[in-house]
Amino acid sequence: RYGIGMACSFFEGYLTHVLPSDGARFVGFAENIAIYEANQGVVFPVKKLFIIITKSMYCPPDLKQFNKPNRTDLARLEACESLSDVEKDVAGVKNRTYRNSAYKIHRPGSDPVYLAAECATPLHTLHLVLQKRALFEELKNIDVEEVVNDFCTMLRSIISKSHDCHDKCELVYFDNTNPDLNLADVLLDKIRELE
Amino acid sequence: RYGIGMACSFFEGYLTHVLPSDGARFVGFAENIAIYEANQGVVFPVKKLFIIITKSMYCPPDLKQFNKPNRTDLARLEACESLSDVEKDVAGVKNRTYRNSAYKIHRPGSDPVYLAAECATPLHTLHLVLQKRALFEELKNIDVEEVVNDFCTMLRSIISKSHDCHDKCELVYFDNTNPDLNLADVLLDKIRELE
Ligand SMILES: Nc1nc(=O)c2ncn([C@@H]3O[C@@H]4COP(=O)(O)O[C@H]5[C@@H](O)[C@H](n6cnc7c(N)ncnc76)O[C@@H]5COP(=O)(O)O[C@@H]3[C@@H]4O)c2[nH]1
Repeated sequence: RYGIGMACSFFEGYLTHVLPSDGARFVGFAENIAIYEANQGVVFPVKKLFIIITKSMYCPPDLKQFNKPNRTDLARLEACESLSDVEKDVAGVKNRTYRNSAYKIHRPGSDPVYLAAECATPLHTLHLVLQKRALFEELKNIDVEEVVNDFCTMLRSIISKSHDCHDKCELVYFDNTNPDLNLADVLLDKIRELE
Repeated sequence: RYGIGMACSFFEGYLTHVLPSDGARFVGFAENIAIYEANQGVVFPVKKLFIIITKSMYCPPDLKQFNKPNRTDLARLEACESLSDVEKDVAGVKNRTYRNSAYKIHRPGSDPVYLAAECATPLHTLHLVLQKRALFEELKNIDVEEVVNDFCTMLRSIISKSHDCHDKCELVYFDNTNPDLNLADVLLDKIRELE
């Protein structure tokens, strides 16, 4: 089942590289945030990676594209400089680079809030695959809702069992098909819950 | 089926980023090689990305690990400086980096041969997943031979139908469980066939 396989490869091919310390060159995600805070003079109230899972699997290149246009009364996301890269040799690729993004959430009448966030890329890739019917005929009978549910359930299960990763990331489900929801506010609520 | 999904996401989530020109910042793979040749003063007889698929799905960090130790009579691989990075915003990750490796094949008594090569990363990731039974119980009944066959067949089919990618990469199946085979020689044979 597609969602299950995607969750396994997302965890093993990515989260294991960027979240835990590798005992050598990479200090681990929370420390990477601490280094960024010191260099940039900012504070991240929650030092975890927020992984956003959208209902339709659509993920824009930049999270700011989820902001509501012309609504200065609402919180909005803005990308900042990225966290430090993780570089390692992987499957014949020398110095493959893994890079996480930092965003700030501007709040009307209040200080900005910083966080590390991104969408769950495998869902974005599947979203693109499903748009190219001719190339990927074999996958045309996929049920999007089932894939997203399987992906979330499997990923939560793997993360909770992983000693190295369970306390280093947060899955955030976002119904991007609901025009009344603002991602920046969904993230602020999640941060308040975790602070 | 796992291999089919992996081939689709490998193509859509990776090959489409590194092989064709994006009409803007990235000139395309063959041009990326041409730029490298000019800067480094070397020649790549075949200007395609060689994607190595191993029988056991095991992929070492560096292809030199497939060389035969203490055999100076055999061709061997050595990593060189990488090709130029492709950077783009993807699914909320700002400036995600895609990097391909260049290798030279040293031949006893002959000039070295340059090529761009790497293993098929999804197979490597699945290989790691299958080693962690406790975390990934749901996948324990996978048949490795079926997954590798499905992956190769599907990937060949997608690439052949893709106008942008079909002439920019070569799949190389390598039986890494056969001690008589030397990857450097398998690649040299492939290059001679394609020159
Ligand atoms: N050789 C190679 N170099 C790359 O830069 C690269 N990027 C992706 N891939 C492979 O293509 C396929 C599609 O990628 P996608 O991004 O949808 O899923 C990726 C993605 O969701 C996540 N991931 C991996 N690397 C990164 C990264 N640098 N930033 C964010 N997410 C990442 O973890 C999944 C599995 O990664 P891999 O198991 O390494 O193999 C992938 C995958 O098989 C790559 N393969």
